[in-house]
Amino acid sequence: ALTKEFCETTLRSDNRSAAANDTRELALVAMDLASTAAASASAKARSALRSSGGRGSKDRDTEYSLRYCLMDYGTVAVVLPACRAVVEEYSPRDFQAPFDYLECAGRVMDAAGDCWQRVSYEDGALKRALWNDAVDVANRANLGQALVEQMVDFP
Amino acid sequence: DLVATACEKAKGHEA
Repeated sequence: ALTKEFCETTLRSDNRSAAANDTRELALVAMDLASTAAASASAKARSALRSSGGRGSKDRDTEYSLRYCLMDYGTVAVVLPACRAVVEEYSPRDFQAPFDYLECAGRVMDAAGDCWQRVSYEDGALKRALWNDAVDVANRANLGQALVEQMVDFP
Repeated sequence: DLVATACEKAKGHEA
């Protein structure tokens, strides 16, 4: 669950938050931050997979989790820009159904959550290697979703 | 400010 502190620290890490006029603009900032985190997590996972030696390595759990998280980060990388465009178009005057805007944030969250959930089952070295990144991506996706919900005034 | 207000509302949000 989001903390107020995480929300503020994350949003304020990007200067655009200070100039934001509404929650739509804050949601866009959060989505960009989620995108950055996913790209960085993906690069790290790819590099870890390469150094694990790929198929046939001793730590198969690590290897599979890396591979699944890479799929999820890839999904985030594809869905986020498309979702950003949807959120960017939002206007309350369009009287569009809230779900038309909420769905994409949910899809980003689903992908981020899948990696988070898979890694949460692991322990030891694997968890140490992947956990912080997985948590970071999931928290930022969650923040983006929370702000899109505020944008459309979804209770 | 907007960030503080939005974060107060976002607090506790779970996916």
